[in-house]
Amino acid sequence: GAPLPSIRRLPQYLQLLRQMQTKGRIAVSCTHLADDLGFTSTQVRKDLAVTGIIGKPKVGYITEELIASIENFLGWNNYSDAFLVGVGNMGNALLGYDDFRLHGLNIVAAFDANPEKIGKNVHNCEIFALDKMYELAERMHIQIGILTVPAAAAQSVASEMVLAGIRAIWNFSPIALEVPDSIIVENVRLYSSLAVLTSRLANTNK
Amino acid sequence: GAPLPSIRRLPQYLQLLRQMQTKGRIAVSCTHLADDLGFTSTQVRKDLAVTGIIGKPKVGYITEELIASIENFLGWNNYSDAFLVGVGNMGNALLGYDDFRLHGLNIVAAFDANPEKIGKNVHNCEIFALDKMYELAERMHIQIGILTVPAAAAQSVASEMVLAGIRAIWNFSPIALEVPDSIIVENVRLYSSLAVLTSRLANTNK
Ligand SMILES: NC(=O)c1ccc[n+]([C@@H]2O[C@H](COP(=O)([O-])OP(=O)(O)OC[C@H]3O[C@@H](n4cnc5c(N)ncnc54)[C@H](O)[C@@H]3O)[C@@H](O)[C@H]2O)c1
Ligand SMILES: NC(=O)c1ccc[n+]([C@@H]2O[C@H](COP(=O)([O-])OP(=O)(O)OC[C@H]3O[C@@H](n4cnc5c(N)ncnc54)[C@H](O)[C@@H]3O)[C@@H](O)[C@H]2O)c1
Repeated sequence: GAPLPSIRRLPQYLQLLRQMQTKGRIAVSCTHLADDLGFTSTQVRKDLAVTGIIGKPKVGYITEELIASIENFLGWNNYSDAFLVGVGNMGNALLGYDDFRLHGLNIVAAFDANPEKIGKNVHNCEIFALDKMYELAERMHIQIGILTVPAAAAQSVASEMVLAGIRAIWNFSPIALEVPDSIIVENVRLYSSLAVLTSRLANTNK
Repeated sequence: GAPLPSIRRLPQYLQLLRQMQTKGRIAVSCTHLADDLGFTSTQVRKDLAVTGIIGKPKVGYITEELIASIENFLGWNNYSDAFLVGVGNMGNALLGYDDFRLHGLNIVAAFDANPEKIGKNVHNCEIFALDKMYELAERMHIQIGILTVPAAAAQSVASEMVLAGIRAIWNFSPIALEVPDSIIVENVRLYSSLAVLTSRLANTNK
C-alpha cells in the first residue's frame, strides 16, 4: 500500500491547504508547500501522488481539488463515527478535543465499566454500559473504536469491539492486541515519542 | 544518529525484558524476543545494537545488561524531571499517567495561564503561574518541557520554555514550533496516527 510516512504527513498538507484556501489561493505549487512545511518539493510531489492527484505543469495543483483528493484518500470527507471505551483521563481528553471533527472523526457514544460514570454526559457525549455497545454499534454502523481502558482490560474490550462489528481500533493502551487479521489496529505509543526525545537529550548530555 | 524507527521500538523491548526479568530469566536470545514481539530476529539484533550492546554467541544477551543498555541509551535510568504547561484536558491526562515513571519521566511542576487553576494540585502536581517557570526551571535544572496549551498560545509558551533554559520540548500542539536549532522538539501528532487508521479503513471500504 501507500508508504506510511507519506500518509502521516498528509494531515499537515491538509491543514496548510485549508489555511491557504481561506486566504483565497486558487492554486498552489509543490515548491510553495515545500517551503512552508520545510520539506523538499520532490517529497511533496511524492506524498501528494499517494492520494492519486498529479500536478499540472506551471499551475501546480488547484487548491480545492488537492484538498478533496487528500480528504478522499484519508476518508475525512465523510465523518467517521466512532465509539470510545474507557472514559478516564485519556478518554476524557479525546472526548473534549473539538479538532477531531476537522480530521473527520466524530465520537458519537462512549462506554465505561464504572457505574458512577454510566449515564453521565461528558463533552456532549453520553456514557453507556459496555453491554450496550453491540446494539448501538449495529444500529449506528460504527466502524471505529477508540480504546482508552487500562492495559489489564484492553484485550477483552478489543475482542468485544470486534464482536460488535467494529473494523478499526485506535489503541491507546500499551498492549499488543490479538484480533483477526481483517481488523485494522492503529497503536498510539506515546512512550515511543518520549523515547526519541529522551534519547536525543541523553545524547546531547554526553 | 541512530535510526528513529529503531529508537521508537526500544520501549517495547524494555517492557518485555522487564516482564522476563520478573519471571527470573537470566538470559534472552534475539529469536525469543523476535517471536514474542512479531519482529524478525535480524531486526531485533539491529535495534538492540543501536544501544551499543552486542549479543554473545549461544547465550544471546544477559537480561539485566540488556535492560541497562536500553535504559542508558534512552536516558531512562535517570529520572528526567519535566515541567508541563497547559493543564487542560490533555495536560490533565498526562499528569495522571503513572506509567510515565516507568519511562523515566517525572513531571515535577505544572503551569497554566488560568487564574482559577493556579495554586491547585492536580494528580499530586502543583500548578504555578507561568512567570514562575524561569526561577523554578533554573533551581530544579529542568531540561524537558511538555507543551499542552492551545495552538494560539503554543509558540509564545515554547519561546518562554527556551528562555527558561528548557532544552527539549514534547509538543502536543498542532503547530510547527520555531525554536533555536539546539533545542530538541518532539511533536506528538495524533492526527497522523488517525490518518493511517482512516485511510486504511477507507481503502477497505472501496
Ligand atoms: N493518561 C495518559 O496520558 C496516557 C498516556 C499513554 C497511554 N495511556 C493509556 O491509555 C489508557 C487509559 O489511560 P488513563 O490514564 O485514561 O486511565 P484511567 O484509569 O484514567 O481510565 C480508564 C477508564 O477505563 C474504564 N475501564 C476500566 N476497565 C474497563 C472495561 N473493562 N470496560 C470499559 N471501561 C473500563 C475505567 O472505569 C476508567 O474510566 C491506558 O491503557 C493507558 O496506558 C494513557
Ligand atoms: N485533547 C486532546 O485529545 C488533544 C489531542 C491532540 C492534540 N491536542 C493538543 O493539545 C493541546 C491542549 O489540548 P486540550 O484539549 O488539553 O486543550 P484545553 O483547552 O483543554 O487546555 C489548554 C490549557 O492551556 C491553558 N493555557 C492557554 N494558554 C496558555 C498560556 N499562554 N500559558 C499557559 N497555559 C495556557 C489553558 O488555561 C488550559 O488549561 C492543544 O494544542 C491541542 O491541539 C489535544
